[in-house]
Amino acid sequence: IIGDEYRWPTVIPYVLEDDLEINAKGVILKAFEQYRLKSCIDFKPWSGEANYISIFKGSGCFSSVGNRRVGKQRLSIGTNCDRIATIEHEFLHALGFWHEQSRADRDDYVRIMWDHISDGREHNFNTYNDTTSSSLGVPYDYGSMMHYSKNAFRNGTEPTIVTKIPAFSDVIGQRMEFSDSDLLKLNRLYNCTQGSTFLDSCDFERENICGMIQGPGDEQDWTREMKATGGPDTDYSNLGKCNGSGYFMHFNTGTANTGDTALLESRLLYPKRGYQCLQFFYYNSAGTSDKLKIHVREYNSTNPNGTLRFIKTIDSAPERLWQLHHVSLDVKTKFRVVFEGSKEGTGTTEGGGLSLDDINISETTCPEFVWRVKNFSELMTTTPTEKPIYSPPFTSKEGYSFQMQLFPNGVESNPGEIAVYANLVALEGETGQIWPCPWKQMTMMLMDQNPHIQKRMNNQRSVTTDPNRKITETDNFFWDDPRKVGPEVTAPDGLKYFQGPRAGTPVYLTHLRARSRDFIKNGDAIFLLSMEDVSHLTESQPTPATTVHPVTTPSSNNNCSSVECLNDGVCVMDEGIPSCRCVVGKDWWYYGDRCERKGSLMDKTILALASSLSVLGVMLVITIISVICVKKKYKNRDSGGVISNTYA
Amino acid sequence: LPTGKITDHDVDGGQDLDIFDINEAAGLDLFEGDIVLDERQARNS
Repeated sequence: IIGDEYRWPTVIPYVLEDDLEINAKGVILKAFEQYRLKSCIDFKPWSGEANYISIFKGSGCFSSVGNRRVGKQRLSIGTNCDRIATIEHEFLHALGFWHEQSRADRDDYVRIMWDHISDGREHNFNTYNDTTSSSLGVPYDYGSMMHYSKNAFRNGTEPTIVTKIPAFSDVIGQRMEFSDSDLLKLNRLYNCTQGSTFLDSCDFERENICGMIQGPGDEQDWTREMKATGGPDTDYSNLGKCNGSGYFMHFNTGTANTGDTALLESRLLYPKRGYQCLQFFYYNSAGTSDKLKIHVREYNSTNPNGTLRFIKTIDSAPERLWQLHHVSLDVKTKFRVVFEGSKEGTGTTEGGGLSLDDINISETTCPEFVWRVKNFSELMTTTPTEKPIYSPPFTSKEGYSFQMQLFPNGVESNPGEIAVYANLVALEGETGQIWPCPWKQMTMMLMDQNPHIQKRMNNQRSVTTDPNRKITETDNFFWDDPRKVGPEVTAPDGLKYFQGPRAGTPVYLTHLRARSRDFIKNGDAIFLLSMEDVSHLTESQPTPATTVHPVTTPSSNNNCSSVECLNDGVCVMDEGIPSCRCVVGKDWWYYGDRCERKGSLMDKTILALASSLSVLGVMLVITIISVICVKKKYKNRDSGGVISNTYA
Repeated sequence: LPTGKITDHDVDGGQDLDIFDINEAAGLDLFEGDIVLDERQARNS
């Protein structure tokens, strides 16, 4: 939408209203994290700002377009809207974006099938001219998450939108993640130069290796390779598919001496949050005792040359496979990430070593668990419908175990789509949990294995354990102890455990979309799983209605602590002076220094009517007086004169 | 795994509902399916 008045500040105040589902609250926070990672848009809990977004559970998913500057601007995340892409879509509206299909140049790219649109819904296919709406110089984007789906507003079974390039007919309407163009537009509109929580990404395709350096004090170097003797045969970014590209970094332990080390250090990074996630792909073709260790080199005023701090050893046996690893960091000052390869075994051989590719560093939390599904591409075609694959049980920080059930070829109700479910698990010897399991959010994310973390369009769904939910037609709680509500099962490796009821979706992802992008690489899919405690989200967030003095600075007299705004008004500092911002409704408003007076459209009408009648009354009185006076004047003249015929 | 049939919970009622389907099912007739207009915008549209 064109107009600076519709822009938000880059840090947007928000309120999560109490009526939101707990799962929705958790997913909203995840959507905020994607904005922070991929743009400069940040979100902060409301603390008295004049304008803010209040997210509530309405009867659907909806938003206004742009900052309407109405104080509390509402955005609804209702039932069935608690999907990350839906939430991102509604927030893109709030940030000032219309749907992609309403662009001025829309008809150059899609054909609107007017005959297939439900009666009365045609107006939804209007376009805006480029004086109202700008596409910011970004080409029409079939992959935008702001696009209608092809069947939107249809009256039968035929699509309402047909793409002029047929290959995109099933691409439009994706609700996975921001497309590259969505981000380009967002970042252009808000003048973003970098993601708030993004630090670095490197696929080693360029010779400058992203500014990484060979560390001091080592005996060997990491080298940039396309292939290494003893493996790997290709890089991970391109899998060797492109001539002249496909590089990775390699430390050849085969030719190194026992005790030799090789340090590879990232460029200098400047953290803001104090916690980071390092993610990389690692190929270990070295000896069983050779090691990869992760350190950080931290810089501060007392250590201007940096101090090396050990984080962890990557525990991974040699395998002919690029493995995904995550390392959580907690750095608060300027730093570098340091990869230390060390040759611990004896003897030299011709090949083998440690290799690194697709490194990403961001100020986000790491996913807790990685589940790699080998040959997933094949499993999608060969697995019968209704046949699940089970992940191993994973145990969260709070001691609850869970697993994921994956149906590569869907379930009965939706064959040919990928279905996913999560269930609680009780392993032998597990004790100390509270049952029914209270408010744990399980997230199942199919990773888009694009080398660059900001370009990934991961597909994810979350389910949350509601301790009050009951199993239909029984008195048992759905998320109760699996020993009580589930059968005992035995895994192929002999592990016995109890398996609770499952929650998830039979429409997680279509096969077509699963085969797109980099969801499957080298035939394998990678699921990133987590179980997070979201019980804190059951508590209310302070809102204008519950907060009388939202902004207080005790040390100053000239602040909001001395101002009381009535009728849910909000005190804000306006150029250093505290002033009240009053609540405004559709046809009413509060006003006055302390929002003590109420106005409404009806008041205005009455006032206008009263004024008109008063003026009419005054005019009537003046007219009557004038008439009387004139009459009187002529009457006096008649009675005083003698009329006679003076010429007679 | 030899599991017995246990109760499932399908989020979204097991349907792949898009934003526009959800709002239509809720009886909403919003501008372009999910946009709330203020008075001025509604007049223009």
